[in-house]
Amino acid sequence: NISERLRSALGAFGKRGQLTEDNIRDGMREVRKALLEADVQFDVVKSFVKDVTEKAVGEQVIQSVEPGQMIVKIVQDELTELMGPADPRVEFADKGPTVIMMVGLQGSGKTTSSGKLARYFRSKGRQPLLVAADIQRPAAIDQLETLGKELDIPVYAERGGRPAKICQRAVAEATSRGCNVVILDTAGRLHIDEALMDELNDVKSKTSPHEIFLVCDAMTGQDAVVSAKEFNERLDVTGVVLTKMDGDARGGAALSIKKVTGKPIKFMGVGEKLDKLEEFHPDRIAGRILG
Amino acid sequence: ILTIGRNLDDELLEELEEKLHTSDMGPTTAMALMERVTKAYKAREIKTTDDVMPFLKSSLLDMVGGGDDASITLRPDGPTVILVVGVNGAGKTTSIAKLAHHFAAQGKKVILGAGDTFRAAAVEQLTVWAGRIGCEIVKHGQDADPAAVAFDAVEAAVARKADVLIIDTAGRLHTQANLMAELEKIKRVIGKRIPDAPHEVILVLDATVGQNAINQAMLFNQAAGVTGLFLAKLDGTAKGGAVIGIRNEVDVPVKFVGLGETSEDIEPFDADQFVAAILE
Ligand SMILES: Nc1nc2c(ncn2[C@@H]2O[C@H](COP(=O)(O)OP(=O)(O)OP(=O)(O)O)[C@@H](O)[C@H]2O)c(=O)[nH]1
Ligand SMILES: Nc1nc2c(ncn2[C@@H]2O[C@H](COP(=O)(O)OP(=O)(O)OP(=O)(O)O)[C@@H](O)[C@H]2O)c(=O)[nH]1
Ligand SMILES: [Mg+2]
Ligand SMILES: [Mg+2]
Repeated sequence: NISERLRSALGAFGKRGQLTEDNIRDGMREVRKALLEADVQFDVVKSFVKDVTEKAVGEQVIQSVEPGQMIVKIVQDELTELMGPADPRVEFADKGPTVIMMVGLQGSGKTTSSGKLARYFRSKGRQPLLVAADIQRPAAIDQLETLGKELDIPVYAERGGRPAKICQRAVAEATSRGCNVVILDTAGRLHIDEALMDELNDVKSKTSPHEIFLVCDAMTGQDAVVSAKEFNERLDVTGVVLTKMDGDARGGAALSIKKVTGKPIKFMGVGEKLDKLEEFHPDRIAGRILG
Repeated sequence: ILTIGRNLDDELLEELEEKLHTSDMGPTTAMALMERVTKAYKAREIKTTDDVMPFLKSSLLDMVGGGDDASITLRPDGPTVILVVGVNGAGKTTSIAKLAHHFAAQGKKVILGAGDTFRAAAVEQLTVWAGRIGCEIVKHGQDADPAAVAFDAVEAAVARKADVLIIDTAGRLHTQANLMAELEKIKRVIGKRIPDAPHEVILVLDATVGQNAINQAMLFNQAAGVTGLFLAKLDGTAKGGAVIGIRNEVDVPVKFVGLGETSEDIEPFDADQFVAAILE
């Protein structure tokens, strides 16, 4: 892990209670490699290392600590600050249903996360409605209806029609169905697919979502920045859900996405079952990214 | 940008370094390549991109090149059994539809095995694909034993004289020991009915995956003996360079790439095209 690597890179020569420019430069080389191995995007790593190097140079030195350990602490604090603060709040509407739109690349975990969020909101005393806005993928509606049945949460579905209209009608009917949180599960799509990205804007303009969650796979590599940036520029997302955090991916994509969009990571998926949703904790993922 | 005779300078080297890293080939490989280029540049052995591109191209081709097991060869006798595995959401079920279409278009009789008995509507999803491609599907009910489905599918493939049997499995993380054990069991059970089956074990990878792909390949290989990679979603902006890192650890060729969401969006792996896309 990073502490051991820093110790072997600096430890033998580093005197306790001292952080020299050489220590910092050598230490940052190890940190850079660790972050790249953790899938943090190349340019994000570059600017991060630059910022932390400046911080380390100006740092107060602690007498009893090895330089390697000092660097780890500075890096971890900086990562935590960049990823945070923990902010799982959802903007609920003062009147009428709260609309939450789920978007992202294919297979990132939108449908499963929609079910998880529905369960989460119900546990907070709300009445959710799941909306099957993916009319493209084979058996996508069946998938969401199965989750709804499992949770005993209603699912709005129309077999045929355009996603934006389906979502509009679902929101219009929510209150009469006794629901006050509407979760729109959209089809996965590429950020470079003009027509499908326009479709998302159409859904947004017809439903005025209170939250737009970008659902991202924690094992995504360098491309995380490219897709997240495009989704955000097109839709101005309000939060990120990071899925499959129960694996052993270091999750560097989280840092890249946060840095490039500035939007908070609100929730994490930590398993396939519908109770496997957690509020995001920046300090925990900071340690994991660093390794 | 890099391929026209541009003079090498610090700025271009930085551009090159970013290109290599952002392909997902991993920092170790990217740094090793950059070190050799920078050394030759500083020693004035190379001056323009024309000097450096052939070197990069051949280095990358060596790392990822196909060789002669870079496709699926059908057995002359009895069904060729293909087991498809991979982490959640990678693209397994859709890639199976593509493989089925690929072989059906060659006039082969294809049968599908609905081995994902866990995820919501997984069997329904594969059933829709079977209907669209016009091939039979063997399935049990929700939460059935996947090994039992696999066994029945092999029996059916033999009885109905199918040329190809493709078995779907539930997405699973390589870190879930019990699910990797389940995969071993599925493979064993298949082998009970046809001694050297499955003849192919295809690991589906999402082209957007980062360095975690290496752990995925190692652990899936350990559990099931992977014979080929299917790189899905290469129609996005990700380069899929993680397969380079994989090849350094596990000697498994990329056999196919997925370029979209229909059953026709499949192509045999083209190493030249793959490397060119990384370097362009
Ligand atoms: N282990 C694990 N698996 C997850 C998690 N979230 C989702 N999955 C699995 O990931 C796979 C894809 O999830 P879906 O919800 O179908 O993804 P999607 O984004 O709706 O996919 P498309 O609609 O095709 O774009 C499924 O097998 C899910 O069970 C998670 O947090 N952990
Ligand atoms: N653009 C694009 N999308 C793809 C490709 N392959 C699969 N997909 C999409 O990725 C999503 C997930 O595909 P699935 O086939 O359900 O993935 P899976 O691995 O079977 O998922 P689980 O069974 O839940 O683990 C679907 O929306 C597919 O349409 C591809 O090559 N290109
Ligand atoms: Mg979905
Ligand atoms: Mg599947």
